[in-house]
Amino acid sequence: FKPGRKLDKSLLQELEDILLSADVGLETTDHLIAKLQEAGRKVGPDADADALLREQVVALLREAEATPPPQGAPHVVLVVGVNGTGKTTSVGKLGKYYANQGKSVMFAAADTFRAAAIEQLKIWGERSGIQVVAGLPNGDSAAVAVDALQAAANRNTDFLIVDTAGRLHNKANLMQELEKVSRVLKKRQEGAPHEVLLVLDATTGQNGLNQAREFTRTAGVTGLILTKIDGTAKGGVALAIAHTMKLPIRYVGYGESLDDFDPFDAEKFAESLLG
Amino acid sequence: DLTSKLDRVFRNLRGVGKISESNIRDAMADVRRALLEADVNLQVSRDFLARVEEKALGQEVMKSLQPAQLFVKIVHDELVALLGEKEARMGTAKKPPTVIMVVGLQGSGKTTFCAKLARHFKAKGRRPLLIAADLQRPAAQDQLQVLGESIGVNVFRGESKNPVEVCEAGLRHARKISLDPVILDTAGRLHVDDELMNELDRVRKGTEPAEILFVADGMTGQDAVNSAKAFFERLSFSGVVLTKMDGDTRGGAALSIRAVTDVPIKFMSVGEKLDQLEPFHPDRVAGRILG
Ligand SMILES: Nc1nc2c(ncn2[C@@H]2O[C@H](COP(=O)(O)OP(=O)(O)OP(=O)(O)O)[C@@H](O)[C@H]2O)c(=O)[nH]1
Ligand SMILES: Nc1nc2c(ncn2[C@@H]2O[C@H](COP(=O)(O)OP(=O)(O)OP(=O)(O)O)[C@@H](O)[C@H]2O)c(=O)[nH]1
Ligand SMILES: [Mg+2]
Ligand SMILES: [Mg+2]
Repeated sequence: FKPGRKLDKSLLQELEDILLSADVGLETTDHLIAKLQEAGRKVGPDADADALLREQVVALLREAEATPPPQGAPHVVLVVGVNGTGKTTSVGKLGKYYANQGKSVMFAAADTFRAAAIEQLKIWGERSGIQVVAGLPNGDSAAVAVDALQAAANRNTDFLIVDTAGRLHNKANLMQELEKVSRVLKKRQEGAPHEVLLVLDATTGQNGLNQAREFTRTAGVTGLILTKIDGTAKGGVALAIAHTMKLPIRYVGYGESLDDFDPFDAEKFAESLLG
Repeated sequence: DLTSKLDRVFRNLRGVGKISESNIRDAMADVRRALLEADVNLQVSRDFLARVEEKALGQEVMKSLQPAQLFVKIVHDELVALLGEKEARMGTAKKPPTVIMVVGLQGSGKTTFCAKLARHFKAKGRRPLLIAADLQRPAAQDQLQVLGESIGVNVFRGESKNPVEVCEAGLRHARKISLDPVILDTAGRLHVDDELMNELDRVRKGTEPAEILFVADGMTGQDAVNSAKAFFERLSFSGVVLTKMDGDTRGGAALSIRAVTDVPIKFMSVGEKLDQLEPFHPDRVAGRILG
């Protein structure tokens, strides 16, 4: 795409196509195009359309930013989302990210359902020297979470990251199970879980909005982890979620290794979305 | 839903006189909106709408007493025709065992599907072998082994650190003890990872599969065409599996993938349990896409 182009009807169409092809969706695309036209009118005939649109995207993301929650002791991060999005891998990466900052971390293997889920998280724990609290397969997920919280509190651990089973948001019983995990954590420690991160796969289409809505309704999502951004998918639905729900993107996963993980950068995201 | 939206489009002019081309255009805009909301790829939607417009303008919609219903029928029928035949057949090897290679992006549901497919064959009296060829994801082989044990199907875990060699060794093992079909669970990978795409090519050359299935997440958005096209160009896969269709995704990826590869969708995975596997029903998916 060529920077510095004039804002005319054909360019507007082209930019609309770019946004829709990036999974931004109709509503947020219409909003951004309207904002772009408004900005273009203010700037005048020499407006650099591409730069203006990037600014609109960044502005939208800034509106969704929130001050991070106050540090809990331990600080409990609950990781949730639909099946296969990269939760367990992201738990491993987030743990390493905190450990790199000199913090003490513990993992709770609260996915007691899926085959070899506990083994998978234990391997990530081994790789970063992070202890994993686990129960038995098919045990009660909430019990594992609260046992881990007890252990973390006893050891004055800085961060407890709770990995949960993937679940589709239209499954009432599974969402109830998640609500119970959150509720028992809160009962055990006021303020917990301090963060609830919804892990969203960048290849996800408009269904991502449903996911964000339902997981927020059930578990009080505080932010997103956007994964698999190293593929060709742009993750535009995360922008739609930022716009319609004011949920911030907290981290980005861009690979299958422990270090393929960064705090979210709005400028970078806008550039790759429109590039 | 779409029918009631279109009802409104056409109802407004029923008393006024005959339906004009501009009314059809309004109806088309509603269909376009429905397709995009359903995650059908933008270009695929455009091509589809062009075909529908041609049919709608050439047909009796303009003279019909129930234009909305007829228009929706045209859209629905065109969608069903494009989504393809019901129950497409699986390939079989001339000389057993039949090898079925399962591929796709990370987290799409391949390992779970391999076990479902094994269960499906076992129920038909076959003796399948699952090969744990994902050597990269932590505990992937354990995952397949646990699933295999739950349905009494053998899972082959190789000695080699090379997935190609594991598949070849597993195939020799299947021949030795007459297991058939052989289902290869491969590691998830990005279509833009050349090294890993080359690895799949070597797996294919080493095992000569009668069937290569591309497993795609039913909630995939616009990017569905990119991964499907790239995997197809490399492997010429012969079937598509859509997973997590027990969710509330509209499933537009089904149309996108079919449109750019022309490969039949053979199965739909509709749950985490191993018995939750269905053959593909184009009429059901068409209704879902249209909302
Ligand atoms: N390319 C890429 N792959 C990723 C990324 N994050 C996770 N993955 C891969 O995605 C697949 C699924 O990851 P998991 O961590 O098991 O996902 P999950 O959400 O815990 O899955 P369930 O617990 O089964 O719901 C694995 O193959 C990961 O290696 C990422 O940022 N980029
Ligand atoms: N609800 C639902 N979940 C599914 C379905 N198919 C698979 N899953 C779940 O999706 C997640 C990912 O499935 P896997 O089989 O591990 O996916 P994969 O493609 O092998 O993942 P990688 O090997 O990491 O690429 C797991 O939690 C599965 O239980 C389905 O049809 N419906
Ligand atoms: Mg997991
Ligand atoms: Mg797998």
